[in-house]
Amino acid sequence: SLSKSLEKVFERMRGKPRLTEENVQEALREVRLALLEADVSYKVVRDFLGKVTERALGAELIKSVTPGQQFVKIVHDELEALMGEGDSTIPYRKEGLTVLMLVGLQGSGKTTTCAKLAMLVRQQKHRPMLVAADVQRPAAIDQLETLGRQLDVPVHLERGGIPPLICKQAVAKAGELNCDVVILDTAGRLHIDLQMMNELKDIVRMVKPDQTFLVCDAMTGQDAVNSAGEFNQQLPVDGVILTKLDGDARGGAALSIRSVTGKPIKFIGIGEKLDKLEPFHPDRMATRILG
Amino acid sequence: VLAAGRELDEATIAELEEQLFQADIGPRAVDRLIGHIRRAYKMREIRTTDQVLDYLKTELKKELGEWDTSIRFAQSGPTVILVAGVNGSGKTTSIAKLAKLYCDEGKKVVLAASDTFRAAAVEQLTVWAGRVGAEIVRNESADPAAVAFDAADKALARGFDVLIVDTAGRLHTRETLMEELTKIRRVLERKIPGAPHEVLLVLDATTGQNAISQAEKFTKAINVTGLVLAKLDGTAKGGIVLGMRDQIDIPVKFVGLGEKADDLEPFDAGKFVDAIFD
Ligand SMILES: Nc1nc2c(ncn2[C@@H]2O[C@H](COP(=O)(O)OP(=O)(O)OP(=O)(O)O)[C@@H](O)[C@H]2O)c(=O)[nH]1
Ligand SMILES: Nc1nc2c(ncn2[C@@H]2O[C@H](COP(=O)(O)OP(=O)(O)OP(=O)(O)O)[C@@H](O)[C@H]2O)c(=O)[nH]1
Ligand SMILES: [Mg+2]
Ligand SMILES: [Mg+2]
Repeated sequence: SLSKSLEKVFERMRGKPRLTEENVQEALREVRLALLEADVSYKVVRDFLGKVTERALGAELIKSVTPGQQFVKIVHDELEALMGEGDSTIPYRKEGLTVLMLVGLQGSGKTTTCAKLAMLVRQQKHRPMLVAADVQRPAAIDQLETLGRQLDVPVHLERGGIPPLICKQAVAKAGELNCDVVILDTAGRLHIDLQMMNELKDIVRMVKPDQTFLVCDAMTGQDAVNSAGEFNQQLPVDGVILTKLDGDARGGAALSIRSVTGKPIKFIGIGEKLDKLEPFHPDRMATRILG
Repeated sequence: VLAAGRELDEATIAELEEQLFQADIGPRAVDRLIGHIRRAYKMREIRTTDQVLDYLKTELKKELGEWDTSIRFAQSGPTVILVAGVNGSGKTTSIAKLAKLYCDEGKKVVLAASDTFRAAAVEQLTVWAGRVGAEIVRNESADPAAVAFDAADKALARGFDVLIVDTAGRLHTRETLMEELTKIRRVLERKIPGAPHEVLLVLDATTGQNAISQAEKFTKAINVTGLVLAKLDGTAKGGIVLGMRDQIDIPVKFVGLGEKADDLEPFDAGKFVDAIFD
């Protein structure tokens, strides 16, 4: 583990009063390796190491801990700070309809997460409606319809419809069904697919979502900065949901995504069942990434 | 993009290293490759940036060119292909593409809808079967191994050329789910001699270092014989398949280049390596 290898690095500097350039260099190499193996973006690692160096150099050695432990704490604290605050609230409107839209790459977990959010929304004493705005993936509408039935949550769908109009119609219908939260499930798409990105912009124009969540797979590697960066540039992304954290992926993508978008990670998906959605904890994520 | 004709220096090496990292090749493999470059430079084999790029590309193409990317067909009777992978990687869509490939060659193809867990998984495969001209064996209330058994039975009885088994996405860290996969494989082995002839692990090209753990655990459970690298039409380079060779060497047999049934190509080492440096 990183803390063990850092302990080894600093064993040799017992008795020195502060962390010096020389012994920090070797420790930084260990941190760099750990972060790259954890899939943190190459450039983000470089900037991060710069910040850690600044804090570490010249830091007075605390007597009650070893230099290795102190260095690990600096690294951990910096990482946690970068992750931002853990804020997992859904900003419901005081009156009227709250519209949530989920977007992201193919297979990231959007449809499943829409259903998970519906369950959460209901637990928070609101009345959700799911909207099947993916008309292209075979049986995508059936998938959301099935999940809605499992939850006993209404699903608005129009087979052969056009996504922006489906969303507009859903918002219009929500009141009749006594729903106050509308959750839009969109088709997976590439950030470099101009037509599909424009479709999302059309939906945004049509229904002005209160929250747009970018759904990202926790096992994403270096490409996370590209896709998340592009989605964030083209759409008013409010938050990120990181899925499949129930696996053994270190999840460095979390740091990359946070770095490139500046947006908060609001929830994490930790399983396929609909109750497997949890608030994001920056400290736990930092520990996981460092390994 | 490296400036052509530059003398090789530390700045150039750094730029090259960054490019390799961003392709998900991973720290250990990048170190090894940079080591080769430094050595080649010392031996005067390469001097300038374009020589370095050519050297790297040639070396990588040679490495990946050694992969056997063919599909092993049965000597007689149905060829059985078992498909597995983590959630959302692209299994069902890749199976549709493979089915189309074989249907277009005039083969009789049957699909086993062994994902009886996920919402509308069977419907999804059913739509694809209809689109590409393959038959499908499905039973939503059965367990995955039973569906695989029934499909193998039908493949034998009705003389199908190819049977492709779709399985539910699963994380390789879930022991019971991996055991379920092993059971599906065993059922196929007992039902059809030589089966499964290919075991394909579908990997999302955007996956980072976790692909190594996936490859190792899926191989342990069902002895993976080939990879399908899906979603290579995005900006991810899929370099992890190269990077992981030091730990586990599985050939990429096909790459997925889109969401339609004809968006599948056999793995081409030249194209793959060139794309890393684009
Ligand atoms: N283990 C695990 N699986 C998940 C999680 N979230 C989603 N999945 C699974 O990931 C796969 C893909 O989920 P979907 O909800 O279909 O993904 P999607 O983003 O809607 O896919 P497209 O619409 O095709 O882009 C399914 O097998 C889900 O059950 C999670 O947090 N953990
Ligand atoms: N762009 C692109 N999308 C792909 C490719 N292969 C699959 N997809 C998309 O990825 C998403 C997931 O594909 P599926 O085939 O449902 O994946 P899966 O592995 O069967 O998912 P689960 O059964 O839920 O684990 C769908 O939206 C597909 O259209 C590809 O090569 N390129
Ligand atoms: Mg979906
Ligand atoms: Mg599937």
